[in-house]
Amino acid sequence: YQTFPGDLKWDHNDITYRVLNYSPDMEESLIDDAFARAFKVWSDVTPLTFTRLYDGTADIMISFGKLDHGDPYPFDGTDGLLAHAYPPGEGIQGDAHFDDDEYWTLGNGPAVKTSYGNAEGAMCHFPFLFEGKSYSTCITEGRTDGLPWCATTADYDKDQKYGFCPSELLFTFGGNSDGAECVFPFTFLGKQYDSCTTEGRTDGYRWCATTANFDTDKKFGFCPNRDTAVTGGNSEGEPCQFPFIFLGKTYTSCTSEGRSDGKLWCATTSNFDTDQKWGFCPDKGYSLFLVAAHEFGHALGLDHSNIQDALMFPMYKYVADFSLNEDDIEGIQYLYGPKIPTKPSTTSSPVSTAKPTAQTPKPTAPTVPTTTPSVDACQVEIFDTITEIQGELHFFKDGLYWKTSNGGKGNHKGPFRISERWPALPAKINTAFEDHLTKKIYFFADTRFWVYNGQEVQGPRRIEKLGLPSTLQKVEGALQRGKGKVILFSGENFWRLDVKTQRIDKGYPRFTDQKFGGVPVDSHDVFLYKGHFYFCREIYYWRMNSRMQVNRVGYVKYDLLRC
Amino acid sequence: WCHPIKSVFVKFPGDVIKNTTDVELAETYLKRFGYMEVQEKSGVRSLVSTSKALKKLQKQLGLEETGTLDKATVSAMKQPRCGVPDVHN
Repeated sequence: YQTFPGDLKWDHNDITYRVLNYSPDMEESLIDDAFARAFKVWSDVTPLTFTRLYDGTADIMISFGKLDHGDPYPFDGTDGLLAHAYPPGEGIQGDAHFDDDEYWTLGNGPAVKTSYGNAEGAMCHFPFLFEGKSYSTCITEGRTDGLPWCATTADYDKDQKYGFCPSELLFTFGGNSDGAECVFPFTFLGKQYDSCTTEGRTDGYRWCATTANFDTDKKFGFCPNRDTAVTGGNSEGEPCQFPFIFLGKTYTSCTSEGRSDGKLWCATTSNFDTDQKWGFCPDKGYSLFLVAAHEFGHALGLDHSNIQDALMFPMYKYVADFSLNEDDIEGIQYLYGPKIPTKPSTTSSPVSTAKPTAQTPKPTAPTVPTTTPSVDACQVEIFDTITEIQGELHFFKDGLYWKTSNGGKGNHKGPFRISERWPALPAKINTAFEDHLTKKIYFFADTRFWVYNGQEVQGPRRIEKLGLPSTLQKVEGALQRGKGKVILFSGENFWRLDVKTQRIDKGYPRFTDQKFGGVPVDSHDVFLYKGHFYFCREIYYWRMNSRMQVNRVGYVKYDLLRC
Repeated sequence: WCHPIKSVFVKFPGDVIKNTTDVELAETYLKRFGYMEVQEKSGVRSLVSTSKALKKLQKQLGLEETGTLDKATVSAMKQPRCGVPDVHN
């Protein structure tokens, strides 16, 4: 292994990262997951922890770009250079860039995650049978609305499991339309478009308007690539058009005809001879997980290795069942030391301060309790509190809680008993939040609070210990603001808590409507979720983005719980 | 098997045809990834011969250290890879 000159490394172990933008090749949650797994490769063998930030400056800023993407080292189109990263330090140091002229997958061809349908966001299963015919791509057969779909098992005729494939008819990403789908036709600079376009952009990304008129409404989003989208050629991102005519002959699948390099290509209109529009067919692509794990090695201070099986070897090689090579482990532990074994987590642990009571059951992972009370979350009018824990929204009510699944895209699960997962807590919780840096979970009930670190608990303690006034009856909401700061709401006021010192900062309280204009000042719950602030009152929520603009009002039950 | 052996080759519009010679490819590659310059201890940079640079590359990539632009080395240069230079000057 090698390190950079001067053994460049981070001077802290709790590393933060932020994903600045996405590639149209894979659905956002797949990209998030690939990056999270790539960081876990290194946290598994060192004391390092990796926490994702949704705004502000993180140690490792991750982005996709093409050709000249703003630093002195331009990419080079398809193949060749795949990505690069900078050694630890300030500014661009520590950042990782990925070449979006590459076809990003999980290394084995199109990685298509479905949405809606009845497969709860499962991946497409290629090939699959539909009405006795085998398909290896998303299809529109059987539908009149033109939405591409796929089966999530090998045989749709038998299993009837399906979901919709990413397409601009279903959603967009980025832009300023919160994921709304494209509207066709739309008007741009006076011209009508009935499909995604790169017009008006220099970076080659396809986009569309999410209203009928971009010139007046200025609402847009980027188009996800379909699984049959081509790369390179002169129609990047457009789907293959089957059948198409080439030299007078009809083709119903990709072909290498006409090329000396044997690469498979297709036309993106029905007639290549007249329209001359084409691109390369999707192949296995490059595993974003493997390339990211390599680049994050650089971002942590490792240089290239000359061991061909090492992750830090400079050439790309797809490996199905990946594991770190000894050379990589020696290198990263030379910089940061080995992973510190975690203490066994039993309540009898000497550091736990919770008073074990006869009823305290042995802490176990939450499972659906066998005697589940028949309370349906969709019948609950107002929840005691709502908060995101380990990526899933949790809805608390009278000793029970429900949680979303699949990062909020699947159906909610539960109810579970609070006492089974957090035995020290009372039935009624006013607010709760998970500290992004330490992963500790804070629970507030009336004038008391508890801090759970895994299964270890501290508390109850009085909220005055944090520096809140003794007259305060309860904390009604919490917003994590990064850099170890959390905003606590009560009544028409809010305070800023420094989680590290566990004290309220000077200069508080302040009035909620001074900083959070446009939301109810008497919200009974406030929480952060996927980078947005949610203010709840009765059955409604007001959603505010990081620029303090209310950009949605909706129903807790339908939008968050997905009833 | 009934496919015609002799195919027609077409020029595709917008096709990024990389018709660089192997020598040009090698020169660009060795320069881009830091093999052509060496920084002396005194901090002075000096150029090294292509043969020496090729040997260094071949050692890094686990290839036979011939110092010549042999087939295996050209093939390796055409493989997809990380953009971080191998040698930091």
